[in-house]
Amino acid sequence: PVTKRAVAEAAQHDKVPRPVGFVPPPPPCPGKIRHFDI
Amino acid sequence: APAAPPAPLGCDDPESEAAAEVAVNYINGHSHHGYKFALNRIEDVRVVPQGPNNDIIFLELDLLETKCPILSPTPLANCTVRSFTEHAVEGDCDVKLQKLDGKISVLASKCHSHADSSEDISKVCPDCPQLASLNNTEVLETVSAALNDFNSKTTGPYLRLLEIGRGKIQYHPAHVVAVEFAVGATNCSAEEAKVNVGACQLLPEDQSNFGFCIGTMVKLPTQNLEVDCQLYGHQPGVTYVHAGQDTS
Repeated sequence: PVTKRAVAEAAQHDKVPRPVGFVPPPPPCPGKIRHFDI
Repeated sequence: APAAPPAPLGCDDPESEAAAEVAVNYINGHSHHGYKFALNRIEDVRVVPQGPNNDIIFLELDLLETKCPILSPTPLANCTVRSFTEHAVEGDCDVKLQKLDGKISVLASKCHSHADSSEDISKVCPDCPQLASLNNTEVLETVSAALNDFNSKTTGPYLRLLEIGRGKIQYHPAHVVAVEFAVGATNCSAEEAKVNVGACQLLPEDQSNFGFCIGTMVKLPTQNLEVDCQLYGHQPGVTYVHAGQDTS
């Protein structure tokens, strides 16, 4: 049980910490709709 | 360390929008029928570098039909996009462009257009008139009646039909046929045409004068025909390519 917990915690710390309020950039395509979508 | 490859171009990046504008102007400039199209969405963009200051750009564009006939001198920016309930027509285009020393030009384009589905329109607007096929009998009859009516009353040149742009038929609450068609001025006055209409030919290219008519025939409850035609005046270099002579 100790090993499992340690791995879980380590894995947690490896993740890149995201700043609070991080918003991923919009996908590059498709672009914005200028009139309406059919 | 080698420089990181440039981030892929986004569909809303200024460079993509500049390329799309060149593409849409090219498409409208090389189309001879129907209406002008406006950009609705850049679906995809792909850049293939060819060397210094030399890129090939592949664009996938979503266009929407405007109310401006293709022969109209109205700038595209002033052309209203046909609304969803007016039975919109969408164009899908794949365009290959080259950006050489900062100048963008079209190498090839392929488009096809299709009207929105009748079901979609009916869902949103059950009583909205729907597009009919251009060889629908009621559409053909209404175009003929409208053009004859206009020619019988005009003091200007006798007009000949170039092409039917669209026809819509509504059945509720009244039976109405609405048509739009392109016309060309002939070398006859309306009076001369009454004598010998066979002699009335479209004006030669250096004097051509194209226009556009909108006609509405109310069939029920009582028959009533309204038509309005506007001529654009001579536009140097603007020619009408009769269907069938067109190049893809």
